Amino acid sequence: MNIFRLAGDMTHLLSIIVLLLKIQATKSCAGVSLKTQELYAVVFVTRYLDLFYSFISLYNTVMKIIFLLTAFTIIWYMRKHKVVCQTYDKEQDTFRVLFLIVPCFVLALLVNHEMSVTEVLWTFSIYLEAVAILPQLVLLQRTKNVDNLTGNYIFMLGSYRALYLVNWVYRYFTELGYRQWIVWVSGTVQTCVYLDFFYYYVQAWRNNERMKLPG
Amino acid sequence: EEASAAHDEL
Repeated sequence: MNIFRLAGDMTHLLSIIVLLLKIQATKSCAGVSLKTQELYAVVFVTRYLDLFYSFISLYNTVMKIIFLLTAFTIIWYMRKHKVVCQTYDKEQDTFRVLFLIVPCFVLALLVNHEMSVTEVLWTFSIYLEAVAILPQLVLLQRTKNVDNLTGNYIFMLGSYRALYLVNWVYRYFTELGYRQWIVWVSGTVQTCVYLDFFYYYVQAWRNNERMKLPG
Repeated sequence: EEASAAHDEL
């Protein structure tokens, strides 16, 4: 494992911790999209099925379990926690997730490495992760005001993906025959989804202002 | 071969 990959994973982990701390400390999930969080849960469940049949490293296993547990913890807070669930913007978070799930699944059936259940589900999770942030970005666009923690959460999620891109470039030059077209293309799409957000985030940071999205 | 290599990432 190279430093870019590790930095990417740590940024991903940190983004989740920031979101959980925000929810716990403020007892509020205002501005957070439950749809996006549920999509991430689907992504992790379908991707980490290999926990049952392959072992890569202790690091790998532990991280997978942490991602799964934290995803379900966040969903639990937003759906079941007495105080937190009342702060959820249900009326604003109306993205039709089937418009993401169905095309990703069809694409996974058509473009994959191997026509097996686990491999198709793994490929589906790669495609779905690329677009899973969209309900969150749409919610942000609707509610306009972006609180600091939600902004940092999304910024870190985007940074994690950008670091993975650097990791793939590094691996391409250091590992003989390393090629991952499905992962590379999806990862590039996923990073591009954040570009607009990055622009406004950096602008707010440079001007020392609270982040606002244009109407 | 390619498939298993991809699974070492998270």
